[in-house]
Amino acid sequence: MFEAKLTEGLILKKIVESIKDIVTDVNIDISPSGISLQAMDSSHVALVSLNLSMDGFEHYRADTNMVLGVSIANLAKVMKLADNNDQITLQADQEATHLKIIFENPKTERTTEFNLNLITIDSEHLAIPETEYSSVVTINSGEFSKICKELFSLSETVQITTNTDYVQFSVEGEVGSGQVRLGHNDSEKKEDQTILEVSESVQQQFAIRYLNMFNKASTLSSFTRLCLHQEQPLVVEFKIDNLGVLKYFLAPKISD
Amino acid sequence: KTNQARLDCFFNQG
Repeated sequence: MFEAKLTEGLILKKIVESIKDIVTDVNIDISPSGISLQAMDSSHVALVSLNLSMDGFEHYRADTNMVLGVSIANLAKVMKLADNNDQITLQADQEATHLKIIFENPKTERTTEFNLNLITIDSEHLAIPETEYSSVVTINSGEFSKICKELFSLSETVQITTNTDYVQFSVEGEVGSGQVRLGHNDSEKKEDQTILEVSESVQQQFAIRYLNMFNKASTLSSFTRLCLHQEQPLVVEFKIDNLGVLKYFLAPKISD
Repeated sequence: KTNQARLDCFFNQG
């Protein structure tokens, strides 16, 4: 038996919106301590990893580990039934064939229920090595979104360079070339802060198209954390207050 | 010219 109730259901709605363009079918792992999922996009370039702790739920019960195979496209359609102020409850029996999703609005007394059919997914689970990232950049999520969006109109690829003084996003395309450079900024206004933690500088190139997809999660978190290592994929991380973390991994583009 | 790498090159199949 699994049951989890989230008071701020909008968070779950936003999570589904933030992953539905990247992954199609996903195995959701239920454990007594929380909910997690890991899935790659069809081209194996990007990976979504979500971890939600039971502590963030108003009510959480999972007697055993369970795997719930879900079509994210269909889950997104069901989530559209939810009002932004709804509480969301997820329920599944042992050996479940469907996931029951309940939306409740205590103010308007409206309740919506949907039984989403589960599917069997043969997915490859990748073991992600523990990595000490040599550059970690914490940046306002709205600002990072905007930078990626605007640069994409100029080039398909961005080169991210880090050093102890700044992080630089540079592009080169038919239109010309240029860069946005952000220095370390720990100003009193928290939302303006850009925090650089660089032990070794990194220079890598990435497809901006994917970054734009990841940035749909910027409504979940005021800050985006970019974790870089010269020999490793980029991690774009969105912390979800009191609940968990949504991470995206992106393989770099490599020069011939 | 750049080529897009795949995650499989970095992560092991678990």
